[in-house]
Amino acid sequence: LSNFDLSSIPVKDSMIDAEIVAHVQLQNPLEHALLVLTKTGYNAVPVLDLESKFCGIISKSNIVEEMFGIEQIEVSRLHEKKVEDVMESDVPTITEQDSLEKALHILINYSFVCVVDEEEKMQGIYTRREILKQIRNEFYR
Amino acid sequence: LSNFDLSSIPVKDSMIDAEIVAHVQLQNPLEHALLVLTKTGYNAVPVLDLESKFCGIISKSNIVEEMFGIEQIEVSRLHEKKVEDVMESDVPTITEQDSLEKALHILINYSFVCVVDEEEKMQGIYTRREILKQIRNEFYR
Ligand SMILES: Nc1ncnc2c1ncn2[C@@H]1O[C@@H]2COP(=O)(O)O[C@H]3[C@@H](O)[C@H](n4cnc5c(N)ncnc54)O[C@@H]3COP(=O)(O)O[C@H]2[C@H]1O
Ligand SMILES: Nc1ncnc2c1ncn2[C@@H]1O[C@@H]2COP(=O)(O)O[C@H]3[C@@H](O)[C@H](n4cnc5c(N)ncnc54)O[C@@H]3COP(=O)(O)O[C@H]2[C@H]1O
Repeated sequence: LSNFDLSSIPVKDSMIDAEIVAHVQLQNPLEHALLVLTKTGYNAVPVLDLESKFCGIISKSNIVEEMFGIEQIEVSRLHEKKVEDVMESDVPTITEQDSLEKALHILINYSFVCVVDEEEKMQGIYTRREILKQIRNEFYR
Repeated sequence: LSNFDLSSIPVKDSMIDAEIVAHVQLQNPLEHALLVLTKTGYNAVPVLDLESKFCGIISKSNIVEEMFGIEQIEVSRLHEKKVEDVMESDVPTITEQDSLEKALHILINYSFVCVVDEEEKMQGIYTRREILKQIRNEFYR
């Protein structure tokens, strides 16, 4: 029926290149990160350090949760805290040579996964939308 | 290799039942909607009317964009505006009998799709995570 084999296709061919991946820096204040997320329209983006090494993921949720004070929404915390204070650093990454099958397992739990080289520099991201398009093209072109 | 055929599997079997789908009402103020989204941890949820009919989707983005005033973050707008003022109403829906193939096409552009009956009442949602799990189980159990 189909010799569709995700384990033989490397991520490299269909990943979103680092150049067009919106991201923030470890040291950015949360207010800046929220602005980036709002302007780009993404719910979560990678966090890089000054050498473009992947450090984690920051989401709108991480930031908005920080705003909810005891009684009401408190915007001041957004000036005080930084990306590195609230980001999620314990997230899986893959390399360009890894297969779509490996990406599939990760994308069940994460809406995107960062592609990094041997020095942990971000080369791109691979998203659920990309893998679903690949699957649709294989089965239903 | 595999007789995996998404067009023959109805959504019904693997959808997330309406009972456990977080949602908000048309008339809720945005502050309430933001609290629901923050507490549940979801970036977007369905919007229902008083008869449980599906009306649209509201996302954290819709609400956070509303907060960005001319000079700074203005929380007051969240008390003034309602869910129906900022939600996205022009979104596709499917029925219980629709196939995973039909869901796949929609899930390329939306992270979830609402399942409705003939009266537009929400019966559940079908998500990217669900379809990716189904695909993984078919190919890589
Ligand atoms: N500006 C836009 N135009 C058209 N559709 C849009 C869009 N923004 C979001 N979407 C749609 O909404 C889905 C979820 O976006 P979200 O921002 O939660 O989650 C995104 C975001 O966290 C991240 N992402 C995607 N592209 C990115 C980029 N260029 N830079 C940084 N992060 C990105 O990967 C996640 C999954 O993305 P995916 O494409 O699978 O899925 C996207 C896409 O189908
Ligand atoms: N509390 C939690 N526990 C574990 N993992 C979590 C989680 N919240 C989010 N995730 C993970 O993050 C993905 C994106 O969530 P998001 O809230 O942007 O996007 C969600 C959300 O907008 C909506 N959604 C999912 N379950 C829902 C529910 N029970 N009620 C209302 N909306 C739901 O469907 C979208 C896609 O969901 P999907 O499961 O494919 O994908 C989810 C899931 O893999």
